[in-house]
Amino acid sequence: KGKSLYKIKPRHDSGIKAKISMKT
Amino acid sequence: AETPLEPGATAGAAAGPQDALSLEEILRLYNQPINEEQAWAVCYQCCGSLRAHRPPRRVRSAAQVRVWRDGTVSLAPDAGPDSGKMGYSHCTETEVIESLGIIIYKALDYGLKENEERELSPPLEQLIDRMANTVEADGSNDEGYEAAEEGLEEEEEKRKISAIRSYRDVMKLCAAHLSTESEAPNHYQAVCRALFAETKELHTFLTKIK
Repeated sequence: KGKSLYKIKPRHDSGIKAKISMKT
Repeated sequence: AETPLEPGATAGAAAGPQDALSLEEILRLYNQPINEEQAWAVCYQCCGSLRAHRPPRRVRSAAQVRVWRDGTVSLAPDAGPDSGKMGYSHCTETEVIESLGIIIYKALDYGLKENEERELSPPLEQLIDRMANTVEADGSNDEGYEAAEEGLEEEEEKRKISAIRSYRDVMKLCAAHLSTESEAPNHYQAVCRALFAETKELHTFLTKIK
C-alpha cells in the first residue's frame, strides 16, 4: 500500500522523457 | 466571491505552513516517484485551484506545488531570482499547463537514471504529452478532423481531448480517467489528502528514528 509500482524501460529517443527533456 | 491566496487556507481558520507539504518534500521523503493515481490527483487539484486563483503562475519546480492537509493543491510563488518577472507576468494559461505537465512528469520520473524511462499508462502519458505540448513530435496529434461523418458532439469531444487549452480541459481529462466522472472532485481531493497524511506520518516516524 502506498508503494509506487512501475516498470522501467530503456529511454527511447522518441519517448516522452526525451520530449520533456527537450522542453527543459 | 473573494478568493483567498492559498486554497488550502479555506479549510481552516488557522492554516499554517505545517498544513502543507511541497511536492519536492514529498518526493525527497519517500525517495521515490509519485504513483500514477497521485499524478492524476495533483494535476486535477492543481488545475482546480489555478482556475480559481489568478494570475497564472508558471511552475518552475516541485517546491512550488503545495499539497494541503485538506487535499487541495496550490501553487506557491516562485522564489527564484527572476520571480516576479517570468513567475507571474505575461504567462498564458497554456504556458502554466505546459509547466505543470513537465513538473508532474518529473515527479513520476523522480530518481530514475537518465537512460531509464518509466512505462506510463497510455492515458496518463497522453495527458502529460498534451499538457506539455509535445504531441506533434510523435505524430499522434491529428486533431481528429478526419472524422467528418461523425456527429458534432463526438467531433467536439475529440477536439477537446486532442487540444488542451485550459485548466478545465485538463480537469475534464482527469475526470474521464475515473469510472464515474462526477466523483472526480471528491476522489482526487481524497487522494491528495491521503498523500499529505501519509507523508506527514512518514516524516514523524523518520524524525522519531533520528
